[in-house]
Amino acid sequence: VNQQSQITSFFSKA
Amino acid sequence: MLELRLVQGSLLKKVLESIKDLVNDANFDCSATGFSLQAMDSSHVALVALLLRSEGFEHYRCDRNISMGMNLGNMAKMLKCAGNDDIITLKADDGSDTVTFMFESPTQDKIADFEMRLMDIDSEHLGIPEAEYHAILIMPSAEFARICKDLSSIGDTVVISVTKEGVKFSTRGDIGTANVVCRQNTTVDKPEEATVIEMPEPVSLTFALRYLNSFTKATPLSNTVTISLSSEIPVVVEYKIAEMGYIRFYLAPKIEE
Repeated sequence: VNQQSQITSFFSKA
Repeated sequence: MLELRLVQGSLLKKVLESIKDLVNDANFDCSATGFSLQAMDSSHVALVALLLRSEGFEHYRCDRNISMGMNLGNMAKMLKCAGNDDIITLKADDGSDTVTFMFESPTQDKIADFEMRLMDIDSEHLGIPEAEYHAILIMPSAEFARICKDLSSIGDTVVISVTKEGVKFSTRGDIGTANVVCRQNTTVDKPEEATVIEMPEPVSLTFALRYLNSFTKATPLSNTVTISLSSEIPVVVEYKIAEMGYIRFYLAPKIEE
């Protein structure tokens, strides 16, 4: 099944 | 003191219409370089980044960097009161907790000003790394909007696959399946009607259609849309804003578990 990932797991806090 | 005067006020109207349903509250950052915003939707699946460069404003005064927290729904309500041909000026005094939107009709015979209370929004800025994309698609924005709308009537996720043949949008749902293939087509009389695919290597990713449909609300801003894809990282859907800047939507992929 396709699990929706989150933006925050790709872009870190600046 | 902040005073930004945008002759093409309709651009700001369109920007708000394209983000108000995705993001509720956001900080607008003003600096010498321009007027920008970066915000995630409530589920942290999508991120929008807006930039309107200072050179695009007829008058751009920003004495010091300032961040203004606004409820985008309320801001959109006020901007709806501006005419499409109005000049829109955004003003805020230092230390003030309100922002004023001034609308001037082209013949200057009608001037309106709307004042909105600012909010305190603690939002972290995310670092968006420059990525090498495996595939970059440039296509008519109306066409992309039509594909997303049509496919979302069949299924709720879309697989976007780019090969040398072209780009394929596929979905499946209870009633059946749908596939739309767009081939590279540069033999068009108007450049904005071309479909260009720069594909150093094939790529295939899965996304939730409801977010892509939300992004296509920015269609009125640009005749073309640029979609940049790379395996296992968010897709970027970018609409240029008439040589002023851009609005970029990032969407995290759905990943096989």
